[in-house]
Amino acid sequence: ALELRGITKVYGQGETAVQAVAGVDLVVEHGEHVAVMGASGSGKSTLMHVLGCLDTPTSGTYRLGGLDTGALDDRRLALLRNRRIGFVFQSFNLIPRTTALANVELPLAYAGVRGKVRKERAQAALDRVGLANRVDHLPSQLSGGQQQRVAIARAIVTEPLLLLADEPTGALDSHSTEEVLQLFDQLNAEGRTIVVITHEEEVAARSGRVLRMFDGKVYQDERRVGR
Amino acid sequence: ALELRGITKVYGQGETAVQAVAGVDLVVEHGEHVAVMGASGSGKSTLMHVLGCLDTPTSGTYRLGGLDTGALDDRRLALLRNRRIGFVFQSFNLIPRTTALANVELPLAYAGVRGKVRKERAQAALDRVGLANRVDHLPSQLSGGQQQRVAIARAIVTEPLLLLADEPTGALDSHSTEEVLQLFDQLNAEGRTIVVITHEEEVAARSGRVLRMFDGKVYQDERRVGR
Ligand SMILES: Nc1ncnc2c1ncn2[C@@H]1O[C@H](COP(=O)(O)OP(=O)(O)OP(=O)(O)O)[C@@H](O)[C@H]1O
Ligand SMILES: Nc1ncnc2c1ncn2[C@@H]1O[C@H](COP(=O)(O)OP(=O)(O)OP(=O)(O)O)[C@@H](O)[C@H]1O
Ligand SMILES: [Mg+2]
Ligand SMILES: [Mg+2]
Repeated sequence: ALELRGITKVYGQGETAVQAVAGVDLVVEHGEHVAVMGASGSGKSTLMHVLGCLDTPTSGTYRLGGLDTGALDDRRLALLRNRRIGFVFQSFNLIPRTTALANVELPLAYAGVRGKVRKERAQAALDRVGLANRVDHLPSQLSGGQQQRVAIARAIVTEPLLLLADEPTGALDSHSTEEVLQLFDQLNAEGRTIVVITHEEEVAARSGRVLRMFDGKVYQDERRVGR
Repeated sequence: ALELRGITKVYGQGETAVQAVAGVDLVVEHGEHVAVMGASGSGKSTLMHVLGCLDTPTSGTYRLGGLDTGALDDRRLALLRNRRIGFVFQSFNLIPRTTALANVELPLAYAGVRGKVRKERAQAALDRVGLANRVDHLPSQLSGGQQQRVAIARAIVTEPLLLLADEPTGALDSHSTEEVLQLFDQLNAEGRTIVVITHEEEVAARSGRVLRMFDGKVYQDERRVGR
């Protein structure tokens, strides 16, 4: 389970300080499929950075799978992220001048997976997002939607327990969007926890619960019946 | 008017060559508002790069406002772009470590607009996209939707005759999307030609004409009645 208590995140200081997250209490049980919606600048990506242990909160506590993340040093946080969490970032964050395949292999390399198995798993992940014929392309040689799908492949290749996806279908047409949503349904059915930030109602409709943010707070938390 | 005849764009060579645009004939009259839709990888961004003179076609001709772009050297193409075209790129292409204001001032600086007027115009453009209170933030200190809106402000600050926007609302919630679409309607009412790449039907619905691409070709060209 993910447990946030009294979480705030402030950027900057004094007059120009920005309260990106302004007090969030939240429990996400293991295996849930949650969507996060809200206005531009309302704190969604910042909240995801806290959930993914990429950013330490300014105040409050975050327990992930029972562990108090505030008590872990950087090295243990890095291990935790690599072993348990998959990220799809809002701007993809692919490594330039590095092939799609090498980009997807990276989290496996960090986890100590060996060359041959690593390549096979990366190839399989790219296959799952329909990019088998683009494995040797560099990010600059891929369309926007293809780059986004490489980012998705990289997020799932380690078979993470928690998938955090920030606007994962933002650059995709309806056909590719549907393929990605079915992939997420499949991963959720395998027991993985999924948190998706999205501004599209049709994407949010696929999750069992929708959180809505405004000015750094969660003002609505709605569970769907029968999911 | 924009006139494309027999336009192709091929990346790479031999076995691995990719026909990103595979034969497009198209006329867009001055003042039109056109949407371009199609599957991921179907050639939309590549087509936009040709329309914006950022990429020379592999074959075919492109006349922009009566000028044969194939006959212009790099310096004249750069001038043409700066004076007549505004770009919103799919991945924003903001300059890191440079404030939002400075990013928006850049096309004006290239056009030789002086410091005080330049700052005022850049400030006004950021105001139009609701970012008056973020002018001194760096791209890394802005949310995804805020970065996208800075890119839009930069695209309109030179008051271009042609606006080319690649997924300009991809990172925006419905409220910000509506504001941007109204801004585009306003620009179009001022007589500017607008070409928007989008995968969202609600965005395409705001244009007078929708082109649909697949495998590098335009397979459908539909004008709306009464627009
Ligand atoms: N520099 C390049 N080298 C090789 N192939 C390229 C290059 N740039 C683009 N491509 C390929 O050309 C095709 C069309 O790309 P383009 O970016 O125009 O697609 P798109 O319609 O904009 O897609 P999306 O909706 O995903 O943004 C893609 O299959 C892409 O892999
Ligand atoms: N490093 C930073 N320094 C200063 N302010 C920041 C920084 N990072 C984010 N912000 C501010 O925090 C607020 C929340 O940002 P966040 O990225 O979480 O929003 P978001 O909900 O993801 O928005 P979007 O839908 O546009 O992606 C924004 O107003 C942004 O300007
Ligand atoms: Mg965001
Ligand atoms: Mg594109």
